[in-house]
Amino acid sequence: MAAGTLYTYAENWRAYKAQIAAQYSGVHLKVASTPPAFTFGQTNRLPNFLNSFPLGKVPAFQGDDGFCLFESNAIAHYLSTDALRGSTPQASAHILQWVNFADSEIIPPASAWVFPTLGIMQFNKQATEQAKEEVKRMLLVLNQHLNTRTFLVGERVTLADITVVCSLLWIYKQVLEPAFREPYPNVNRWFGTCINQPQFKAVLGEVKLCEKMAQFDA
Amino acid sequence: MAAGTLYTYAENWRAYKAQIAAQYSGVHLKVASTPPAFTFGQTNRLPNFLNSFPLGKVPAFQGDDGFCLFESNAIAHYLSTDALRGSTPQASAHILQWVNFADSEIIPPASAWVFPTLGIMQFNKQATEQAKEEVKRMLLVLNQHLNTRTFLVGERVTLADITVVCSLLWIYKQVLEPAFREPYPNVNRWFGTCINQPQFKAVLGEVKLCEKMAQFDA
Amino acid sequence: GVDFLAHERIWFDKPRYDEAERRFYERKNG
Repeated sequence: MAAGTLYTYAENWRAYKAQIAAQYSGVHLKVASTPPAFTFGQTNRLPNFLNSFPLGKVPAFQGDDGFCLFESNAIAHYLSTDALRGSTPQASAHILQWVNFADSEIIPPASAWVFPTLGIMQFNKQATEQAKEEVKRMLLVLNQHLNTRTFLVGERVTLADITVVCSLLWIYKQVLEPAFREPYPNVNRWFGTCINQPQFKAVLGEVKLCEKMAQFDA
Repeated sequence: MAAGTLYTYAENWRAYKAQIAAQYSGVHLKVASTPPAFTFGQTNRLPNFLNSFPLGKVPAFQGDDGFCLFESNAIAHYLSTDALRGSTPQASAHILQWVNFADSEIIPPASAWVFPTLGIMQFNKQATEQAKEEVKRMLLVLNQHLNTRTFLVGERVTLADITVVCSLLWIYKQVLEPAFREPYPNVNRWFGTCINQPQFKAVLGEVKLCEKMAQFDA
Repeated sequence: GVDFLAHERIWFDKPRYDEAERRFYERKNG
């Protein structure tokens, strides 16, 4: 695949998926996240941006050859190696399974729990408690799966690991305090293994794990 | 890929994606959706089901070789041909883009609008009005994309078409009455083309388009 | 980054919809 530009705002966990994939594939990826290259809320509302990316959403990728792509999973997939995508049909299928798991089982409750602690959403006690239960259920499934596995699919990092790690970032940083995450040692081990891979570190930097569960920030 | 069994409840649009893909690939797919093969709410809570499919959700696929897979997009992908998945890296990326578009831009507002009309959820006027606006926005994007295209990606049916069609089924059958869908002629043309493909027809049967927008079913 | 996160489209209600759908189809399937 060709080199290109990834339009995004800074510290966008969705963009991290594509950026980490590019670290593995060696694709030269320019990240346009600050003025003058990209101003979120302005650049992505301009006609020429919307011509290429009709939803105006980021991350959005434009190859140096003009190829345009939106939806973060599609971009990460495009910038990946064959190994990241899965070297057999069954591996590819399992990778897609976990990528979809991240979107459907992790992101909704993780966001519902974390956003009020970041002060970007109203706090609702019932919604937060329900989100916590969903997160516990999800972590239990992951923990059982990772009982005898180093990575989610196969013996090496794949897009499954990249996607699920990026989807768990906010809760590991904001709310999964040590006592809360203690029942999921396999997930903690796997998460630590991944974020310490050089390709993850190059994008995420040092990930500081939650020490005390953040509460609603009014 | 091997033949296998798809566990689901009947008339599950998520399962249709996999079933249509199997029509194209010729994979022999047993659909277990009724007793005694499968009783939704019972079979999927049994320990041996949860061993294979830890979320207990359907559709769930088990190959005759024992290979287990959940998440409908992963199953549809696994049961597809290379042509359905995209014959070039760029085509594959665009297909993934539209598959994710379906999950993020179609399903949330479609569910919010349609569920009350099916008696699945309580009616909320504000949520319904917001959902209608989001559906209009989404249909506009699709309509513009399909202005000069017969299919979403390339010159033939791909997983993109299968996924987006199945995701639009509820709204085309329940709420997109003729006046509401009139501003989106390209989408209507494309939708009609797809549902009349033999492989779609074999799974969906005759799709009766909405004649009058369904209202809240108490 | 946090401010822009507020603009993200997240289906917060998804678990609620999944649950409603599950119950509906469980009832429908007896």
